[in-house]
Amino acid sequence: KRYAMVIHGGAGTILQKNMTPEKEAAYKAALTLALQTGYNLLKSGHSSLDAVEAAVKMLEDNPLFNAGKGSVFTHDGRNEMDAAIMNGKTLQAGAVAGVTNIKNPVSAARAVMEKSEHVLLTGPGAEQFAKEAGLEIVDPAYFRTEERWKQLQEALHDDSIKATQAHALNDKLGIRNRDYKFG
Amino acid sequence: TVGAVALDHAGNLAAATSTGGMTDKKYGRVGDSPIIGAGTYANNNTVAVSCTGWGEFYIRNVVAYDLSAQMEYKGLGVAAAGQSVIRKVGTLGGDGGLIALDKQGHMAMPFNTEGMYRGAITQDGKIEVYIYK
Repeated sequence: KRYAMVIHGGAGTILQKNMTPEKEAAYKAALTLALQTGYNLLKSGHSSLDAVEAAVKMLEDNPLFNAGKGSVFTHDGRNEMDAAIMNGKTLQAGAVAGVTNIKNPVSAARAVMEKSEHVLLTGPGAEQFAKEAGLEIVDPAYFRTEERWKQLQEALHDDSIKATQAHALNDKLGIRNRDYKFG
Repeated sequence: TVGAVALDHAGNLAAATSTGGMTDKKYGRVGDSPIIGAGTYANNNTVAVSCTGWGEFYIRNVVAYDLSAQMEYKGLGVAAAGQSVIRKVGTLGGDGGLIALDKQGHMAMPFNTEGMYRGAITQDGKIEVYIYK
C-alpha cells in the first residue's frame, strides 16, 4: 500500500477499560476528520506542508488532544505549548516553544520557517513574532479544559505526598534534595 | 502531543508536531516536539517523522533524525528503522511512539506504550484509525 498521510494524537497509558464507547468514537472521528482534511488538500494539488499544517491545526483545536486547546497545565497552572514543522524538500524548519497565547502553535512554527531567518523562537519573543506575523492571538484561558485542570490538581497532590515521603526519607538519611525532582 | 507527516504529488515530504508538554512541568521544561531532529524531521531523500512520548529520551537519542539516518546510511526500510529507534528509547527507560512516511509512501507507526492515537490514509483515499496496541 502507498500512503499519502499519517497522523498521531499522542501515545501513553491508553487502555480500553478506561475508555467509554462515546469517547473512543470521538477520538476516532477526530483522527478521521484530520486525515480527510489533509488528504483533500493533497488531492487538490496543495503541498505536503499545507496538509500537515491543516491536520495538526484540527487536532490542536480539538480539546481531546494535548495540544492547543486541551493542553496540559504546568506546575504553576499555565499552558505552555510547543510546535515544529519541517519541509523535506528544502530542509527548512520552524519551531516555537513555551508559548501561551497563540491559538495554533503549528502555524506559528510555519511562520518562523517562512517569514524569519530563524528555526526556533521561544516564549514572549515567539509570541511577539507571531503577533507581528498576523497569527491569531487568544486569551490563555482559551486553552483551558476542566479535565486537564483536574489532572494538574491530582499531580500536585501526588507531588505533596511524595515530597513529604522524600523529605522524611532524606531527613533520616541526612540529605535534603531541595527541589525533590521526580522522574 | 499531535503530529502529521505527508507526501504530496510532487514527491515532497513534510512533518509537523504540536504539544502542550507534560502535566505539572516546571522551570520552562521543553520536550522533543519543537526540537528539529528529535521530535520532528523531514527529508525528501528518506522520510518524514513526528514523535510523541517522554521527550527527554527523544532529545538525547535524536530519534527523528536517527530514523532517517538508519534509512540513508544502513539502507533500512521505514518499518525496521522505526522499530530500531523505539527499541533504543525503550532500552534507556523512555516510552512513546512515532509516525513515519518514506518517499515511496511506505509508513510505520511503532510505539512501546499501551496505546497511541494514530491513523493513516492511502494515496487512493482509504482511511485506517487505531487507538490500542
